[in-house]
This record gives sequence, structure tokens and C-alpha cells, in this order.
Amino acid sequence: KEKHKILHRLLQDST
Amino acid sequence: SHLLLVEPDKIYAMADPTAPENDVKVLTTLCDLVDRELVVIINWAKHVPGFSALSLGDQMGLLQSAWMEVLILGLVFRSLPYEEGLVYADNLVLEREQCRVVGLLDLYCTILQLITKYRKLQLDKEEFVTLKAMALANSDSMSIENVEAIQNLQDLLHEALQDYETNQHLADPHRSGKLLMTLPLLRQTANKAIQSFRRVVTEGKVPMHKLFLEMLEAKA
Repeated sequence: KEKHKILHRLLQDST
Repeated sequence: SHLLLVEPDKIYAMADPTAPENDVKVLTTLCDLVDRELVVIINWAKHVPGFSALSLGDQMGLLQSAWMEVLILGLVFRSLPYEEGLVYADNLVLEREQCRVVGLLDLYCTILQLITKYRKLQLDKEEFVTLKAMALANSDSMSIENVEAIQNLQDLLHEALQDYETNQHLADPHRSGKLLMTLPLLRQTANKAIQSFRRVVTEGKVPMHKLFLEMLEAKA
């Protein structure tokens, strides 16, 4: 998940 | 009807007005557009029924495998009404010659084959949104934790397509099969697109945004 941090962040972003 | 409602708004290319008109400018504009479209696709996926209930790992797995198929299906659908050319955005239509100049002729030809197929079928918007969700759910990611949940998602979408075809395209009982049989070409085209954009990265002439690079790497 470290390697794919932008995707990870965008999926967690609720907006 | 839910998929129609969550269909994202159009996005537009934002070319740098000060950059010289050449192949690098076209590719830079294209790669910037793809990077922004990726954000749109990730947010769209969250609204596909059942997707947000999956584990974060499975959501990532599906998107990492399917993003280019989703992107290409959108491109193909936008291009259907046009005689020639790929409608990356309303203000970024690339015709054969431009694709050749920027080194994407091979990709152009494959995408055109897909466009021809869907044009013959007269793919409508309901079918487009359902196929797009199916491409996401059917991405054959190698890193799926909850196989059953993904299967449920696939079944749900398949049912929606069958329901729609039974009600709207009664005259052709094979229509849903015809649509599903386009998915191998979509995958093949997406793989070719990934290779093409990796080549663009390797050549190093075009600045690439971080999310686009991350997703290209994830497909390795």
C-alpha cells in the first residue's frame, strides 16, 4: 500500500 | 439507473497556451488529461453499487487492474458519434495523423476497432455505463481477498444488463452476449495502451503526474 499511496488516499477520501 | 446517475461530468483538456505546437505538447496535454481523469474514475468507482463495501485492498486491486479499460471505454463511447478521431475530450480530438506523429498509431488502430464494433451494435448509454462497471468488477486482479464479494458484484451487474436487454432490446436475444464478447478486445486494447504510455514514460520527453505514474506501475 505504501507504493500506491495516492490511490490509497483518494479511496479513503470521503469527498 | 443508478449507474446513469453517477456518471461523471465531462472533463476538458488544458493545453499550455505558451508551449510550442509539437508532439510533446500534444502528449503533455493528453497525459495531464489522463491524470485528472484517473481521479474522476476513482471517485466514480466509489459510487458503483457494492464497490465501497469491499475492503480497501480489494478496491485498490480492482482499480489497479481495470482503470485503463474504464478509461478506454469512456473514450470509445465519446468517439462513437464522430466519423474519425478519438475524442479524449471535447477539446482534444486526435485523428489518425496526429496519433501517428505522437507515436500512438498502433493504439489508435486498436481503439478504432473497438469503436467500429460498438458503432455496429449501436451501443447506448445504459449499456455503456453497465459495461464500464463490469470492466471494473471483472478486472481479474491477482490480489483479491474477498472473491465472493467480487463475484456478487459481477452477478449484480450481469443481472442489470440482462434486465435491461430483456426490456429494451427484445428483438435481439443475443445482444447481452454480443456486448460481453467485446470485453476481451477492451482488455487487449487497455494492455496496449499501458505499453504505449510506459514507452512515453521511458522516452522521458513528457512530464508525467504522480497518480498516472503510480497506476502505470501498478499494472506491472
